Amino acid sequence: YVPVKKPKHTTTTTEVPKPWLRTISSTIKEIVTPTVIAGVTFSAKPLETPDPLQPWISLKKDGTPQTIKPEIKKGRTVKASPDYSTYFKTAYTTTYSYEDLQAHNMDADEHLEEEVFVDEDSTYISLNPVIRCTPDTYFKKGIARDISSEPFCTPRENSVLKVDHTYFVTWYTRFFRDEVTEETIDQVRLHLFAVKEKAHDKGFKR
Amino acid sequence: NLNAAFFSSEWLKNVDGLYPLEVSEDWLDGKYERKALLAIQPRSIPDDEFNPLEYGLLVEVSLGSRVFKNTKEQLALQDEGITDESWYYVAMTMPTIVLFACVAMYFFLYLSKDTRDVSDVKRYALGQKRRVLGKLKDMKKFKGMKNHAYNELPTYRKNSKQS
Repeated sequence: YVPVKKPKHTTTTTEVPKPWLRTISSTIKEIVTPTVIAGVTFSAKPLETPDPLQPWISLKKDGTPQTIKPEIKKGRTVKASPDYSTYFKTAYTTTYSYEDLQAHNMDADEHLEEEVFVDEDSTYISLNPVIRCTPDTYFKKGIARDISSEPFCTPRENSVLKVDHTYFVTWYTRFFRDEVTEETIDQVRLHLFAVKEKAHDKGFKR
Repeated sequence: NLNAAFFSSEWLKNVDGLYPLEVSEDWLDGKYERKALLAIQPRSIPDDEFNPLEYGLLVEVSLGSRVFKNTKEQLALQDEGITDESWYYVAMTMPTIVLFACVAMYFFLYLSKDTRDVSDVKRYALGQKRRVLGKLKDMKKFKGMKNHAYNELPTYRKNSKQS
């Protein structure tokens, strides 16, 4: 005799995140409507007092979200939200002359070329709590695992996507660039194509 | 070409770098699972020049396992005493039929015990069990064997200590 285990009573909220107002570009006001997709709230209103241990959303190999809560252990932050290095920054080369710098170890006709990284416009990026795809998180695909998955990070190859589940497809936003202007492409589209399988590709008998 | 795609999203903002893909059962086309190529098309590449194999990922769309558990609604109904017991009748039907057949067989055998003649079957079975080989002296192999007649064992007079 096995007693029936009843699921624990969980408190769920039916409260819909309310729209909020923000000011972008110092003058333009915008109403932001939060949306909840697969349990992840996008465009949520930032906290009044920023929390350094604010949970963030990571993605499993198949693209399902999982919440990561940063912790402080021995004075160091563990599982902190990811650092994207310079992947989303724009590099500019600035040339300084001797007149600009007046450095004591610089000749009068010498020029200094310095690479400066400028952060991207975070107007819309900041509303996304999910980990972003960078070339660091590419994986290897193919039978020999020798082909880069660029521009995708999730889902991994041969992931099983189950019906009625939501999976986040992520790609590196700066992968597609205009050949002439070198600017990032504005819009992309995803497609799913049917693959013709051979008998031995169809897997095990069930 | 793009006509072969069974799903195409609308044009998305590339800066988001993210798309929530909700898997639909219609994509399976009646199958349990299906391999699919997930491809991304930038706006700069026209539809007729787009090659999905260039930046594509192989994924598997599956119906998934269906685990039948008591839902909260079912548990609430059970708490109120409303239960669906159809499975109970199905589970009990077969053992009941077998039991009924055994009882019927017992009574049939009991009632027909006096009129039943299974001697031929019994005789055949016993005949199979005790096969008569014949006498030993008639056997070719043992023809030369002298079968001594029974003699009494020798007896000796007991001494005083033995008695």
